[in-house]
Amino acid sequence: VGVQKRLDSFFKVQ
Amino acid sequence: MLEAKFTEAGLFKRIIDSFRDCVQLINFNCSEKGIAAQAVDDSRVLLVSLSINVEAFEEFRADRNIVLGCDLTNLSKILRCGNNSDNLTLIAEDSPDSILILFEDTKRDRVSEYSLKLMEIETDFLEISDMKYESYITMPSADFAKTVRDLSQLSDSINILVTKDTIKFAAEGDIGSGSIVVKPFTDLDHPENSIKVTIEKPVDLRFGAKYLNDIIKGASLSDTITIKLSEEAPALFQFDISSGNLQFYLAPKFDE
Repeated sequence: VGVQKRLDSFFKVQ
Repeated sequence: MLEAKFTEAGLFKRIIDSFRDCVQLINFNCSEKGIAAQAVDDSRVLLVSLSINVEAFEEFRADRNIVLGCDLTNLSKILRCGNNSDNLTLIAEDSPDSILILFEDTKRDRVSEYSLKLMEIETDFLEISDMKYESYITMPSADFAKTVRDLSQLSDSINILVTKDTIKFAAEGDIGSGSIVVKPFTDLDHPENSIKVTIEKPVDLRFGAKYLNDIIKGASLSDTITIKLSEEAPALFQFDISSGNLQFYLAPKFDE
C-alpha cells in the first residue's frame, strides 16, 4: 500500500 | 597519514554492523574532525550517514583528508577477527590502496594485524540541507526495535502517527491489523527509559517495514533513538554514539 518515494525527490545530488 | 585508535574494537564493529546489511560499498572520509561516511541503499530510499568525532577515539590523527573506499562485507570479515575488548587502530597512508587494521589485546600482549584492500567507489553525494521537522520523538531504542519487528509481521508498511500526547504505530495486512500506542513519560532514575514528544504539527506517515528493519540494527549503538518527522521530507532516525552519531534518512510512502 502506498507509493514508495525515493530520496532523490527530496535531496539535491551533488 | 591516518591513525585512528578505538579503545574498544567492539564499538567500531557495532557501528559497521548497524548498516552493513543495507549498503555494501561506502567511502569513509577521514579528516581532522574525525571519520564521516554517507551511502544510499540500492533502491535509493534509505540514506545512511555516519559521523565519528575525534573525541570518540583514544587517539586520532589525520594529516589531510583521506578517503577509504570499503566493501563492508570484507571489512566486517576482518573486524570479526578481533575481540570486542581489543584496542583497534586503523592506519592508512595519504593516498592508500589498502588499510591496516590492528587489534591489540593489551592484557595478553597479543597483537594481530590485517590489511584490507580498498576500492575506488564513485558515488554521488546527496546534499542534506537543514530540514524542518514537525514532530520529534525520543524513546528507548529497544522499544522502537520491538515495535518495528512486531508490526512488520502484519504488513510491509508501518504507519507512525504523532499527536501532542500520543505516538501510534500501526500496521494493517492480510492476516489482520495491529497498533501500539505509547505516551510521553519521564523516568527520572533512568532517563534513557523516558519517552519525549515535541510537536509543532501532528504527522501521519507511512514507511516501508523493510527499511525500518534495517534501521533498528542501530539499536545496539544507543539506548535511545531520536526520530524526526515531517510530511514534507524524509524522516530522520538517529542513534547517538559517545561522540558522533549514526543517522538514517528514510523516504516515506505516499498514497496514490
